[in-house]
Amino acid sequence: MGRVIAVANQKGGTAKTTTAVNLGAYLAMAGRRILLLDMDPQGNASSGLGIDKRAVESCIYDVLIDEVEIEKAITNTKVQGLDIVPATLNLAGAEVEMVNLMSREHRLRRALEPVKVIYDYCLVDCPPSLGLLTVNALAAADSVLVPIQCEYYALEGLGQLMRTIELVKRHLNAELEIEGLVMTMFDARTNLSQQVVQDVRRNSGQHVFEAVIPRNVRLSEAPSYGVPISMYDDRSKGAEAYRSLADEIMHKEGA
Amino acid sequence: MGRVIAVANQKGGTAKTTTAVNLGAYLAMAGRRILLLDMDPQGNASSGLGIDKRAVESCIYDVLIDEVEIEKAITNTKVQGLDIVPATLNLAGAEVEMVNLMSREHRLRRALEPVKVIYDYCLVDCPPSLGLLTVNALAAADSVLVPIQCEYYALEGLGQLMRTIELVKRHLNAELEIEGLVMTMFDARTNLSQQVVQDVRRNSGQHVFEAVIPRNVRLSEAPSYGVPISMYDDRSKGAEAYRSLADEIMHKEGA
Ligand SMILES: Nc1ncnc2c1ncn2[C@@H]1O[C@H](COP(=O)(O)OP(=O)(O)OP(=O)(O)O)[C@@H](O)[C@H]1O
Ligand SMILES: Nc1ncnc2c1ncn2[C@@H]1O[C@H](COP(=O)(O)OP(=O)(O)OP(=O)(O)O)[C@@H](O)[C@H]1O
Ligand SMILES: [Mg+2]
Ligand SMILES: [Mg+2]
Repeated sequence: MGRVIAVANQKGGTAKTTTAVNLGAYLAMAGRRILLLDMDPQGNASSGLGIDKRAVESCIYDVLIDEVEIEKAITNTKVQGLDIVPATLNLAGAEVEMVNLMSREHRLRRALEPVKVIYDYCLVDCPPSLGLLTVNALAAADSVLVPIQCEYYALEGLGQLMRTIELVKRHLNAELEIEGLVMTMFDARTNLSQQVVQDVRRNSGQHVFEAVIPRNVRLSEAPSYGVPISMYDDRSKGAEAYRSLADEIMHKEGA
Repeated sequence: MGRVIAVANQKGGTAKTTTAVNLGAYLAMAGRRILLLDMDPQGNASSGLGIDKRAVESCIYDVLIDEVEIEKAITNTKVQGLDIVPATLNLAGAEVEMVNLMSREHRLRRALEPVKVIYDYCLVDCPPSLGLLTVNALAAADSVLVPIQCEYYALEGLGQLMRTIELVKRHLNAELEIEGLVMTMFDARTNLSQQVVQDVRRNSGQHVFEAVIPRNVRLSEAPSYGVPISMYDDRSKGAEAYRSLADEIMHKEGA
């Protein structure tokens, strides 16, 4: 039965998209059926998986605003077992348009109902804000995966995100749990990275995955070829880290 | 007469805050009077300049929502000539609260009117979205400075940002210009960085500053001490780059 995991952090540039795309790819390579939902108006996850946005017929906007059946918006990707509901430019207007819609926070949850059973995991890539798109993802999710950059500014927003998750848990989705925190862009050469990782492991009070994603240029090159790291450079340090994150997540499920 | 420059890009993590703080510091060191406005609910610019958010009496939220006089919210920083209107946690609720307020897009512009004349530059640090906080900044600004990470995903959002700027120019602020694009986190060791810089210089159709900000760990360490790079490591490559960006901006003004 499909578990919905929201990949969220309102801090910008913490590797939410890089994590959703590459974790999705390695879960699919392990034989799981994965659906990736691109809820970011920039549509980075869609282009990171080689989707041509001009050729997209239905997208996440149509599903959320016009209540188009989600099956119509699901597209294959180059990765066997990994499907996507892509984002296009019109998603930029969705938050304002949803403000006055009926049950505005549960539109994604309702849309996912019919397909949850087909997939083992649904991963939702969130934009860098705590607006209605992210709230929809948290209301639909079983758990939240929080990528945290190994940088000083990244620590600041963590409290705010935890408070928002608590609010969603109280008002919209009592089952919402924290899947865990994953440290990203770790640079072994700097003290800053080590300090941030230690700080988060000691003080966050949350589960922090063993897998730490290193800063690795291959991860930032892969999207320009429209493929995940597993297809671009499967032996890179970035690939190894995301493969072990996938193992940890499957292991945690007792899968 | 104060020029208002919005530092904006809806892509997350492109160094908007790092640029606003360090450019502000070097403009102040050159003798200009600078006001920094922290419009990001994470309040990174405030903490990057050592502001203790618990001790803040009035902040940008009070100015935008309760129409508190901006003079009451202006605080000194450790940098001579650089003042700030800090952000605190309550800013996270501002976008939703502003939706139904009178003249919601012009609240910052109106608030800045009385103090524009005291400062040479007002720099507005924007959050990673195109919501009402960023729209307020664009409506109040004379020009927009766009930090662009030297990464593939960073190129995707550029078109969207330019369209939003055009919309603001047509409906809210006919004088709005583009100050220029500044390339950030350039890593000379990777082809990706060089390709992105070339791509932007050739295809963006906008002014791209000569100064390219290199990836430099000193820039990401400075905020943990609550000081700009000029006070943390003034001889680092990151410091040099922001100093020459400040020179370029002043030169452009014919200052
Ligand atoms: N481990 C890594 N090593 C090197 N580069 C990385 C790594 N992870 C992500 N990147 C790059 O850093 C940038 C930011 O990552 P990404 O876009 O995935 O973050 P995000 O949190 O999704 O950003 P946004 O807040 O805009 O949605 C991208 O250009 C990406 O290619
Ligand atoms: N040139 C640089 N070299 C190294 N690190 C940098 C550089 N510029 C910024 N950083 C670091 O990268 C991270 C992202 O930068 P910053 O927070 O300024 O971006 P932002 O665009 O303001 O992010 P957001 O979208 O969340 O507002 C920060 O941790 C910052 O310290
Ligand atoms: Mg993203
Ligand atoms: Mg910022």
